[in-house]
Amino acid sequence: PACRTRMYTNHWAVRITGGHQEASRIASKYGYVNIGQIGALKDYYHFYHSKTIKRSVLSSRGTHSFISMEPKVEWIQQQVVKRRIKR
Amino acid sequence: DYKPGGTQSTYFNDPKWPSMWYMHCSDNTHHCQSDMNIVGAWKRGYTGKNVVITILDDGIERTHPDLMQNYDSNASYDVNSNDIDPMPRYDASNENKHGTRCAGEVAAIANNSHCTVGIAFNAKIGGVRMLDGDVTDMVEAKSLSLNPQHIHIYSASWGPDDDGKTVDGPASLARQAFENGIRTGRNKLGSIFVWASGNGGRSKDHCSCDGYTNSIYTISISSTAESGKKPWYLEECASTLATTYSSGESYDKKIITTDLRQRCTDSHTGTSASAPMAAGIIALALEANPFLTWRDVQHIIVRTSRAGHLNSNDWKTNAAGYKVSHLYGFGLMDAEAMVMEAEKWTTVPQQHVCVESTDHQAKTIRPDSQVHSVYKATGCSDNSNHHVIYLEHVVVRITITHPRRGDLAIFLTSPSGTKSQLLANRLFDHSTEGFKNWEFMTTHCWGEKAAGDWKLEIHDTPSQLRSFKSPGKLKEWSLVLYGTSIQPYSPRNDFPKVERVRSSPVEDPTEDYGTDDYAGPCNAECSKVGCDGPGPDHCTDCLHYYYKSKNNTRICVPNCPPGHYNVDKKRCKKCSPNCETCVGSHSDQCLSCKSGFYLNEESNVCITSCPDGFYLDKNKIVCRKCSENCKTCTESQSCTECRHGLSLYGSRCAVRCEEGKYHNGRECEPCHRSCATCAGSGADACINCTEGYFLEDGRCVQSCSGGYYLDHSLENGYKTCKRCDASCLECSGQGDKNCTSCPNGYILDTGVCVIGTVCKDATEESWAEGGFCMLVKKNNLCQRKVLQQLCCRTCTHKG
Repeated sequence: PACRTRMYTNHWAVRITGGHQEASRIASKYGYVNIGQIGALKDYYHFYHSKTIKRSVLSSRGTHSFISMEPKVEWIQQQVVKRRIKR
Repeated sequence: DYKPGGTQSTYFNDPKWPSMWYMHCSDNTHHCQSDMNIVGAWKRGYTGKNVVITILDDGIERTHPDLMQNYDSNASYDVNSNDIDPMPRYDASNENKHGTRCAGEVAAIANNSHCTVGIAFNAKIGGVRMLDGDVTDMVEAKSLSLNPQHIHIYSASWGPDDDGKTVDGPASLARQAFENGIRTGRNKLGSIFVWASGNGGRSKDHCSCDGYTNSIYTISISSTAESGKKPWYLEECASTLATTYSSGESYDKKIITTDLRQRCTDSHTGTSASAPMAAGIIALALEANPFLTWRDVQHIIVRTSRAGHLNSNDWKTNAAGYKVSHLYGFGLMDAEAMVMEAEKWTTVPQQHVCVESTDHQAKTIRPDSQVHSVYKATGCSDNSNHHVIYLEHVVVRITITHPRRGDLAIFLTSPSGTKSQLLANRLFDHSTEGFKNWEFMTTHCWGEKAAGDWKLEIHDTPSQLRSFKSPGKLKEWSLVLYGTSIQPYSPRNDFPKVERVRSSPVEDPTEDYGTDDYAGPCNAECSKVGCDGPGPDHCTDCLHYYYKSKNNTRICVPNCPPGHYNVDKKRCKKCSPNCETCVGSHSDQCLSCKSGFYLNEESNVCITSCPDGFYLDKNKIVCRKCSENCKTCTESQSCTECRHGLSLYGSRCAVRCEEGKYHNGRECEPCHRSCATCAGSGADACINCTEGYFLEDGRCVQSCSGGYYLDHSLENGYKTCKRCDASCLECSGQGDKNCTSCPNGYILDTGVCVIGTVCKDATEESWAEGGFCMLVKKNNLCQRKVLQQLCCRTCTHKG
């Protein structure tokens, strides 16, 4: 069987309560840039980390990972490339 | 103004309009079988106005002349670059043409003399650039939830790889985006997500392995070729809802659309053209009734799509009366039927979800065998909030371990006996992962009753040698039944059915749901008096006309529909059954006929074939009268049989007189003395000659003229003079070997006229080449092989 490796990006989806300002504050505290809300999904934000490898087969580890310990961070996920084909 | 019967064709000046067979096939200029009644919806006034659609793809060329006017920046975004401009990235291969092509199908401007015409040519169109970069769950969620209060319809023609081995679907964020859109989008009516069903022609993929198209939230659209045959790329699937046209084999006509760099294209579209076409049609329905919920739209599609000429060997009629197939869902979408249904639609009752958990006892799936599991469902009858009686979507959530996933095929049979294939074998899927809580969806039980025995079958057919030590296991499965606890259709939704091919699925029309006091806007066809609902059947009084449906509901319309006529100022009454338009209800008051019938121009009755004395006109609409002398004819003056007492002369019928006489219009007169029979006076009107005379080009002569020979074979018992072969001046018989003299420039050589440049024995002074022949002879040139040809065939080797 073909070995499908996960490809991690330097983008994160984060669920933070407390609004946009709070999200930006937490983002900057850990070196992320808050790109903004994810579409119409309330409390979900798009974070970007410029000092993380753009694409990697390993998920990112470092001090920025401690963001998950913030009380207002309910969920965080490093984004993985999904193969999508135009039909 | 709507003119029924397709007698007046729509025309746009866009250069590709005449080739857009899938929009106006019914005008009979194309030999197509059926279109999607787009023009019919347009004629009812729906062109997509105030409806917003976005294409989730690789961007949109917003400067394209066909898109510019309808472009909506609020329905657009560049997710890949995180800015507001979704212009595609241009490269040498034009890789990012896909979104622009899809957009043209939906909303290319009409009548701008540039390229093509979109199905909803007055709709607003946007594009999301999201496939030209790394696609992640977040990228998908951003795209699927872009501006859900502004955008009505999202169209996607992409998905997980169709390589026949991938099983993938929306992850948590995209899933939330779908749910969010359904719950809150379009002011809580629900966003409409249209999806291109899989594109697995080369890899025999199965679209149940694509979690996007397999979702209850997406309207999964499959494709058919112009011929109605299965295109090579089409994936069979129980979750497909309906079908639109797309490209097929090389000989099938193509779909035309806008292309990158402001161009126009008719290249192969695959399944991708089908989703935007469906999105365009849905836009027309939303214009007809902006209050349709996301489920109303799916119900309307189910009720109006039709099998038509679509070719599939698995069409079946489910217990609710719907014809459905794994290739095409409920069939080809019908825009006119959809807008008509939308106009008078009453919102379906609240959706109930009933999760029936079957026993969790694992069952072993052995190679070359089948596992059956039967579950007796109640449809959650003990819980009024979840009780499902009338089914919509049915989902089977399943966990299977298996050493080779591609060897599995799964079937589900409803209590009414409708069997759907949830998964087919996949040759290339070698995965050992099995299915973990994977949701398979079927639409095939739509309208059926939920309660009863549901049967799950899993077939394991090893495609290659496999270890028998670790057989597969059905670990658990559950049934998620979606539907309503009361009859979804108001009796109002049951008209018009005149054009429908299927019978009404309504089982108990008395089971209606109450109408509350209504404070919303009235339909455009209501007069100022008011209404008690949004549909044209809710008007207290009509602005123009009304007709009565089978259940006596009054429907307001701008013009009387086909098969009706104006009785007085406002009322439309039914024509006789075979009439399309009429001036009264009697069978002899038709003005035009329904398909399959022809109007008798004399009696104004619609008939299935023209009687004797009538012929079918060029347009195959009217039986016209033959000339009065004909019994049958192909045109007015072209008789094929004559009335009694008349005889056929060529294609004309004339009175039969005794031998040797003809009819001059009043009486029979003798023929010319040389004629035995004739068609008129004079020697030139002979049909046969008297004895001693021979017929020569309609004249009777005593001996054949120059250029004619006497043919001794008897024609109608008479000898005739026939014209010599064109090569002869005079002749003794037929053909080019019986010449007796030749035209100027030719000489006679044993009955054949040959060109005069040929020497005769190289001595005779021929008209042109005599000197040359002498020269040949003098110098013995004929002995030289190369020069023999110069003296033609009269040389001898002696010179």
